[in-house]
Amino acid sequence: LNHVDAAPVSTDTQAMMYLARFGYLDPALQNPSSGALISGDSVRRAIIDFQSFAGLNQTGILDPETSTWMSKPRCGVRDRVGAGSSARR
Amino acid sequence: KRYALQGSRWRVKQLTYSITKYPSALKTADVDRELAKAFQVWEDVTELTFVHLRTGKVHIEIRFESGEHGDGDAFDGTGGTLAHAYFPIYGGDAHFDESETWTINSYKGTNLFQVAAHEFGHSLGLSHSDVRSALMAPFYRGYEPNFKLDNDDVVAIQQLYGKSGNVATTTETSSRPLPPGRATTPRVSFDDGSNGRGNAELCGSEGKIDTMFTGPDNKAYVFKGEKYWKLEAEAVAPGYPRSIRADWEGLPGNIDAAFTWTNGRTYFFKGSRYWRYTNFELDADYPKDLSEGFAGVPSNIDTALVWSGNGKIYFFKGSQYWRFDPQQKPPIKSTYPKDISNWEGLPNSLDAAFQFTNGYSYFFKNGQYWRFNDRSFKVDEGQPGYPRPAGKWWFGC
Repeated sequence: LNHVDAAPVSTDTQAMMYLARFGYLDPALQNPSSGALISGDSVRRAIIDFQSFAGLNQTGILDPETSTWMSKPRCGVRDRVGAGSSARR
Repeated sequence: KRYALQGSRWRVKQLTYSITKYPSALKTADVDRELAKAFQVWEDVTELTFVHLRTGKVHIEIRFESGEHGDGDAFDGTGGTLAHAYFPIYGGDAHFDESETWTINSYKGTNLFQVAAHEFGHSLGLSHSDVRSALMAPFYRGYEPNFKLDNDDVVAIQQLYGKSGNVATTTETSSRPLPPGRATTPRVSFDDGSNGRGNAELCGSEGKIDTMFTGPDNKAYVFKGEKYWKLEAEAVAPGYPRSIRADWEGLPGNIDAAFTWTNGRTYFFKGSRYWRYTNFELDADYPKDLSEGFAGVPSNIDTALVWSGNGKIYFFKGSQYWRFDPQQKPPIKSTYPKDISNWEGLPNSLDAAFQFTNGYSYFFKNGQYWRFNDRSFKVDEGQPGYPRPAGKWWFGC
């Protein structure tokens, strides 16, 4: 392997933590035990937002391609610097 | 699809950096060379120049750390997050995950030069780009022997720092960015520590102030004695200090506290009375007694601010504070006053407190200031730590 991937993002919880960590969902969701509530629709929109940013098909679900991209080594800075910033670009 | 600017940038073109913690698996000289190459990527297309310092204060501090390393953003071992960096407004430092297998000119492991060039893009004010081929895309693409900056990256960085080729010389010698909008005046100082632009009374050992607030024009104002100053993005605004009585009709000197509320009106407090100004004009029927509108707030308070954490008004006096919520009846709950120690790290008997336009709340006492971290609900850590000298960081001393 050229570089070692971190554990794949394959479960909804892992995906939610990833989306929260990199600015697509409320940061409080990084901690599953925080008890923060989130609607399925919010998660779906966040996945679409991530898929759009990464240039993937915008299915709104954690499909294999999306899981692969969420597992890639990457920079720890959040992709979203404030809600709606993609629109401001 | 294109680049994104975070919103802050350095005001000087010559930036210094130091590597204060090296990875264990690479030679120091190799790391120095690769990181210098990574800065060169941005030097080649802008007016920026980067100087590697071995000691002393610098703009960008670089460290190789593993796991939790003090900034609340823990690394996660091999893979996953490789590194992160802070935008200029947050200091510009860059941290790399020591647990990664950092390599040079190799398809194995993770290429240090490429990741460093990306992180330094953040240190300069670039956010992530959704152009896949851009250096500022967030995902590591593996080693690229013929690496070249993408046009998306070039356009982005030149928006912030101009194009290369006409490198300007700079007289700025300060090694740390001041809070955004703070004075970056040249370090020409007079024996009173001022820079000759009207801030002498705010500098030196007498840096004590009466109050500080953000005005309806989003400028920061400092009141002390019979005078007041307006702080512009670059320095103390020309023509200040000015007389309070000359500009604020009806307002006395030696103010206790002031803040601007969401209605755009500015409230001043002194003794047992308060004044209300709309667009710098005193409203009719003012001053009023605190009991008319701020019942429960004691007289002779130390300071007050609209706290960035929840948008409520907080009054401080000695070792106690009161929370005032205009939407509540009564606005101050019976559980107040509470002890200021709840605001971890803040001293008693404050001089001033205010919410700056960057959303942070700052507290001042005896010429020093503290920045408060609303999320952790305690004084921010920062590098250097708090308290810091207010004169140097806020008043251009």
